Amino acid sequence: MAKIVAVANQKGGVGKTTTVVNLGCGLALMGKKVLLVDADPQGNCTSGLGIDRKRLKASLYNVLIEEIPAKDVIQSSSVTNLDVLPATIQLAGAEVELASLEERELLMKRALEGLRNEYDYIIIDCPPSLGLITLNALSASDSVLIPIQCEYYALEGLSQLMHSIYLVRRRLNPSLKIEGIVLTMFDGRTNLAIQVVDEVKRHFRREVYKTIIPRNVRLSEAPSFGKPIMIYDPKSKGAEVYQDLAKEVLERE
Amino acid sequence: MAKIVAVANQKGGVGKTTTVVNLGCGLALMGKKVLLVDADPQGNCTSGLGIDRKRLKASLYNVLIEEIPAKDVIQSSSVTNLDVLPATIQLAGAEVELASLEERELLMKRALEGLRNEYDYIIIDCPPSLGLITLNALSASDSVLIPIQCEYYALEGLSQLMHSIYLVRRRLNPSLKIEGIVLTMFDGRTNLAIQVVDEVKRHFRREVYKTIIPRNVRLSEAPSFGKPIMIYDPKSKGAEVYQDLAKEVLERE
Ligand SMILES: Nc1ncnc2c1ncn2[C@@H]1O[C@H](COP(=O)(O)OP(=O)(O)OP(=O)(O)O)[C@@H](O)[C@H]1O
Ligand SMILES: Nc1ncnc2c1ncn2[C@@H]1O[C@H](COP(=O)(O)OP(=O)(O)OP(=O)(O)O)[C@@H](O)[C@H]1O
Ligand SMILES: [Mg+2]
Ligand SMILES: [Mg+2]
Repeated sequence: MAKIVAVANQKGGVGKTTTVVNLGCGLALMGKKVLLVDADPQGNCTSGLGIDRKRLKASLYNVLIEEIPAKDVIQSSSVTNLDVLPATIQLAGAEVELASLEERELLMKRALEGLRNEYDYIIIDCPPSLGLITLNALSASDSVLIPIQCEYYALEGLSQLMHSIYLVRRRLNPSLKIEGIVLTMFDGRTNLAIQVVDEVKRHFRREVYKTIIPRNVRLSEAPSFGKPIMIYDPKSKGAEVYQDLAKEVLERE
Repeated sequence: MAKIVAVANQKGGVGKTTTVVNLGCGLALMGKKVLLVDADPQGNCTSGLGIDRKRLKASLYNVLIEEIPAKDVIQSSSVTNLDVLPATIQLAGAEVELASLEERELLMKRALEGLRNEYDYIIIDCPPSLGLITLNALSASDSVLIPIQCEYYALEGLSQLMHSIYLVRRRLNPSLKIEGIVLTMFDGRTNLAIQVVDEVKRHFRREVYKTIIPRNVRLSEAPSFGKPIMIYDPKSKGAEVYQDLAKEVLERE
């Protein structure tokens, strides 16, 4: 029975996609069967795994709006045990199209429920917004994993995100939990980063993972080769810490 | 007669807000009367100028949805010649609420037209998406300024953005031009950044500004004090390059 986890934060560029791709790969390398759902019209998770978006005949858009079965759209990646439900730019139109449909927040939940027996983890990469696509992801999930960049603006948005999670829990998904909070792009040379870490640890002591992701250029190079960091550069700091994060996620089960 | 410029890129965390706040301040310090419009529900531009969002009685949301006059909502900042039309979290609900209104893409244009005589520049900070709020900003603007982070994923999203600009030009705003492309968070020590710069310069030779914004920690510290970089640390590299960018924007007039 799969656990469904949404990786969300409306602040842009905080490491959502990097976490989905590399945590997903880390879990797959430990023998878990993992599906990554790319719910961002930018399709970074799709291309980060080397899938050519232009050659796709269908994507999450068709699953949500035309009710095509998800299993007909899922692609396998170059990593064993790691599949992807891809996104294309068509998804950009979904926010407005979803707005007029019945039960518009629950379409993704319906599409993914049937896949629970096929995987151990289903991880959803959310776009940088709190619109209908992210609401769908939060409604479909058992828990939400929150990447927080060690920067001021990223900290500022946290209370908005927590409020949205509270609203989803009250109206759409009463069992939605916080899977955890992962601090990303940490640069120990700056005071700001240290202050952000202290602040987040103080407010969310139980939720924050011990594993902190440092800034590591190999992590930003890997997507240009369409590979997770463990495949692109297994000896890098980036590969080591995302494998540690995968272990910590499993320990919390 | 003000020039209205949207600062847009659907990729998150590329430096849109940092560019709006610091370019705006650079122009104001050179005697231009500048209005910054915060069209992002995160409200980073509003707080980046030291305005307390919790104490605001009205914001861009009320201007778009309730048709309150923009001039009743505008706040002055701590910098002479620099005003802000603020955003609050209420704006997050606007995407869905706008979807059902007549001429939903033109509401911001109508709201800002009356302000053209009051300012030399009106600069709009867009959220990280290509939804109705960004479409409103592109429809209201004379031109669009595009920040591009020197990273792989940021480069990937450029063709999507250009396509969206083309669609807006065809359907909503025939005179929409490209104001320029500014490369941000450049770290000369990494090959990836150098490759991205070369690639962007090759495809957009005329549009790319000579000024490249390097990664500079003072830029990420300034927002926590609610000040633009020129006020927070006038001698920093960040203050110098954003002043250079402001000069280059004026030279292109
Ligand atoms: N720890 C890290 N060290 C260095 N670079 C990183 C790290 N994590 C992510 N990056 C890079 O930073 C950029 C932003 O990361 P990413 O795209 O994963 O964030 P995101 O939250 O998914 O962005 P968006 O909000 O646009 O979806 C990317 O170019 C990525 O390669
Ligand atoms: N040149 C720079 N050097 C160092 N840090 C920077 C630089 N430019 C921006 N930053 C920091 O990087 C983060 C992202 O920048 P910013 O918030 O301006 O991007 P954005 O595109 O507006 O993000 P969003 O997509 O969420 O609106 C912020 O924490 C900001 O302080
Ligand atoms: Mg992403
Ligand atoms: Mg911003």
